[in-house]
Amino acid sequence: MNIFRLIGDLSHLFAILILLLKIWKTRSCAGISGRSQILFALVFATRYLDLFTHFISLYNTLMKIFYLCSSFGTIYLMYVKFKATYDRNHDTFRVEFLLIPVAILSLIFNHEFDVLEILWTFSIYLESVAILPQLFMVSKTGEAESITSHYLFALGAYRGLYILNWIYRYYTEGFFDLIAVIAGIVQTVLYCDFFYLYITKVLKGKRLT
Amino acid sequence: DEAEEVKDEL
Repeated sequence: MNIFRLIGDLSHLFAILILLLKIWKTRSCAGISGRSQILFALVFATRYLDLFTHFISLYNTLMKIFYLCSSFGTIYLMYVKFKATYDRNHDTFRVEFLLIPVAILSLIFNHEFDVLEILWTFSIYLESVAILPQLFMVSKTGEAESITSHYLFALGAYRGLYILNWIYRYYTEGFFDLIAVIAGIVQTVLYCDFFYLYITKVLKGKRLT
Repeated sequence: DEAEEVKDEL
């Protein structure tokens, strides 16, 4: 564990929490892509199957359980409890355009042709593009509430910090995971345009439009 | 059997 990894994890945790709190406090999930949330839940469900096979640390186990519960909780709030506020007319990104290529890629480019390993690879590739329905929704409606912008910033910052963590681990431990690094770079690049808007607009108190 | 790589990242 190094500082980049820790802040990255905390940023991820913070992103999930502000999304849940936003939905809970405003009793509304307007502006949030349910499709991205389903993809994230699928990412956690396919990646954290190792909860049943390996124990790494209490920190690792608790974080995994939190991510799993919170992502399914978010889906419950969006599709059941506050269903009426879900903006489905603007959430129209075709997720099969992500799921099918990601499934094929994970079958071809993986560390080992083994069920758990392929599912892990699938989750890494899927996570890198899972935000696209949300970004598509923001671009379609042409705006995002500040709280949604903070959520996106924290979520994007997390993988960016993981890249610093991988650079640090490469020099200190010789650790290098090509699949995670490439997917992590793709994931961070997808947020770049948003980061620019966030810094130039949202932090100056303007709405993201 | 070679040692399995344990994935400690989230």
